[in-house]
Amino acid sequence: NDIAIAIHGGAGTITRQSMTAEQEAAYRAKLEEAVKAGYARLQQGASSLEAVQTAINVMEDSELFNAGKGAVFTWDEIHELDASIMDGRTRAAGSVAGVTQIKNPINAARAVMEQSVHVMLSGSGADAFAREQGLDMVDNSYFDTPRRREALRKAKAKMIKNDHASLWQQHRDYKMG
Amino acid sequence: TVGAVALDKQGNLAAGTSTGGMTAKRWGRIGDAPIIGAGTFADNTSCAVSATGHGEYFIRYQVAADICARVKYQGKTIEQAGNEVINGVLNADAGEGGVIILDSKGNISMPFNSEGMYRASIDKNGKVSVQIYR
Repeated sequence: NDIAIAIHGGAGTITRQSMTAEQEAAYRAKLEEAVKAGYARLQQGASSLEAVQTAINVMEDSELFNAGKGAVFTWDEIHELDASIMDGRTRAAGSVAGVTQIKNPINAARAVMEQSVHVMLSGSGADAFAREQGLDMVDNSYFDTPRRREALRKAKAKMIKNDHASLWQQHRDYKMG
Repeated sequence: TVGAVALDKQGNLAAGTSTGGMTAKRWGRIGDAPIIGAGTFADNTSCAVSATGHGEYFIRYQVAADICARVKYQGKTIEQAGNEVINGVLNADAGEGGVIILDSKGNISMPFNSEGMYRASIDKNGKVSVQIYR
């Protein structure tokens, strides 16, 4: 049978003007590495689930993408990660949401699918399940990157400014009593 | 957000998605990535989908499952179904993002309505493609 694979690393306001040549080259190289890693698994006869997991692991381990290492910060300056996986043969599925200590959340999603009777686990319970399954666990600071911290600083500044602006609009006649 | 869809030698499809969510999110906000049918879906009788974008829209429109349903029940190609959902349904409500789709014959489609989407594929002929912009 034919084999094939496709991957994505996120969508959004991505233009040539917003990236240096070096940054673009880094993204292209990592995307190629990830898709080729997944494809190699398919060539070896591995399942589509294995190929998906392998390709995603490469991107989760890269600081370039918003998943795993390099994930964005929450308002409280930590990282909360989500992942899911689905098997087209059986429509079995597994997912984790709001996890904070699992190095590769896609591995936890697969463990939920294959090692539990559930489809979705969340928060500290999902972290505990992953630990019991022997998955790689990390301190939440493992996911920190300077680039994402700077993005959080900018986002907070903008949100606070907008909050002030909307409050000012509501109370523009405050001096009237 | 990152994701992958694959077709193996046994003819089985799979899809997966992993994300850090959105910057400065609060109150335990969850997007579409862990929601089966919204950000991820796979069914050998239709297709496999992984999504990336504004999660609240992808949840409400059940984007991944909707694409596969159009393939399964309306007999549409993945290109038609993906285009209808991403550039039609989603676009009409200002939802932004994209998907990667793979069917059981090895056809690949990667529609998006944002300015760019990091994406790569190796098709059934072994052709490698890596793209970022439109």
